[in-house]
Order: sequence, then C-alpha cells, then structure tokens
Amino acid sequence: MKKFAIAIHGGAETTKPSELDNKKEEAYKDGLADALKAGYDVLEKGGSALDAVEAAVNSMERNPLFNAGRGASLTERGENEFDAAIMDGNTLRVGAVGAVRYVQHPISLAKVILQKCDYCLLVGTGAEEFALANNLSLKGPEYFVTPEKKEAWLDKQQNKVEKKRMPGSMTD
Amino acid sequence: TVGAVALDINGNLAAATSTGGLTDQLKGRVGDTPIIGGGTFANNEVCAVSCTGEGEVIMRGALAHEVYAMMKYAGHSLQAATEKAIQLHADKLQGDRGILSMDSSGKVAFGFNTGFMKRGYWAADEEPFVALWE
Repeated sequence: MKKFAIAIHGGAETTKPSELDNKKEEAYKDGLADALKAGYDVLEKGGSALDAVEAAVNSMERNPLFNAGRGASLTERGENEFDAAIMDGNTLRVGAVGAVRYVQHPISLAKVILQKCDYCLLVGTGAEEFALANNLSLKGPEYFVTPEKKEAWLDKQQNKVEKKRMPGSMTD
Repeated sequence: TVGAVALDINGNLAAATSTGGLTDQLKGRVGDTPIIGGGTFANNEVCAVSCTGEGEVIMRGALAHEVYAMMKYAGHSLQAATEKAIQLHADKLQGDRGILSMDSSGKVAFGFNTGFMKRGYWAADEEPFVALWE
C-alpha cells in the first residue's frame, strides 16, 4: 500500500516516432513532469486526492502543448469548447462541465460544481454563469487559441475547400 | 485530453479529466470526459479512472465504469481490467483509446491502443516516472 500516489496522462493518439522531433518530445516530458510535481506537492503536504488531481490537470490546462485549456483543439468553427469532470472516490460526489468556452480552468469549475452545486453536470452558458457567480477566471479566445492550433485549423479548412473543388464534386 | 488519478494519505481516491475535444468537431459536441462512468470515474473501494481517445467509442463502451466493474464483480486485477477495457467490443467500437487507472493501494495501470500515450506516475518516496511511447 503506497502512502500516497498520483498518475497523469496527457492524451493518447495515433502518432509515429518519425512525426515527433526530440525537441517536442522533451517539451512533452517537461510538461508531464511539471504536472506530476504540482499534484505530488499537494499530496506530500497531506492534501486531498481531489486537490491533487485538480492541481495536476490545472498545470496541463495552462500548458499549450496539451489538448485542454490553453492550446486546445479547435472546433469546425475555429473556436474552443471545453469539457471536464472530477469525481471524489470517498463521497462519490461529481462535478462536470460540457461545451464551455471562456473558463480558464474547466477542471476548477468542475470542482466548484462538485462542492457547491446540487447537480452533477452543467453545460454551456449555464456553466459559465456558475463560474462567474463563483469568481472563477474567464478569458477571451485570444488566451486559448495558439498560433499552431489556428494554423492547423486553417490547413484543415483549406483541405475541405479543395476537396469540394475537385472535378465531379460540385453540384449545380 | 488530459487527466489525473490520485490516492491521498487518508486512503481517498479521486479522478479528473479535462479536454478541448476533437479537432474540427461540431459546435456543441460533448465527448466522454464529463460523462461519469464514460471518461471519468472514482470509488474508494476499487479504483479511479481517467480516459482519453475517441470520445464516442469511450462513451458507448462506458469504459471508465467497465474497469471498476471488472475489478469489483469479476475479480480482475487493475492491469487486467484496464487492458480488457481497452479491447472491449473492439469489433463494434473502433477508435483510439487510452485509460489511466489507480487502485486503492496506489498501484497504477496505463492501457492504450495507439502506441503513444503521454503519461506519468509518482508514488510517495519513489522517483517520478514519465513516458510517451509504448
């Protein structure tokens, strides 16, 4: 039995080693190490598992390398939409948010819902109003959308346009 | 998607998952992350779970709860239950899956069918561990 422990993931995707240069790999490892430390420090001071997982996820939400918070993937509209959930194994209480756009730390909003709301899951503007009512930090799109993600999104839209232009693909 | 599971000094487990969703997804699409039992689940008696990958596959398979159920009702170990949840209904539910789980003793399991999962683990008084590839 461990005194305490934390484990994290930063996403699983179909990627080949050739697609990732050493610099990016090191950056990923540094981001993971930062998040681990954020959670471990909470546990080492006797903090709760709930606070530890929030701290670790907050660290990755701030890191534009990960698909959460700042630097997250963009929708077909070129916008960010976030989902998050947190669950307490002791009380079985839950906090979850869906399709929120301006909340800097979606996992922290989920935790406030776990602590203060009678409901488990809030979505969209209702969730954002709950964040406002609880003085959580909201940010404009310029905080979340990184140049890399914007470029990837533009490329994707360009591809979609070209596909439509292909002969035989138009309909009058 | 990012996630964390933890065991604290009082023996409590917790799970957390946060995501920006799928690139180019429809406005209003919500994935597995906030679906309790789908992408996120925790129960002190058994385990804490956080999933990543293609949300539709994870939701339809209720994969976070599957890890819990296979340990609680079928007596599987954390690692075996996690690996079984990665393979579950593979014929009907094709898509990337990654599962991070921790049991009530602080043991960890990583399951993924993508060959690449950004992950890390740090237990009390041990060295931290981070990895990317299988």
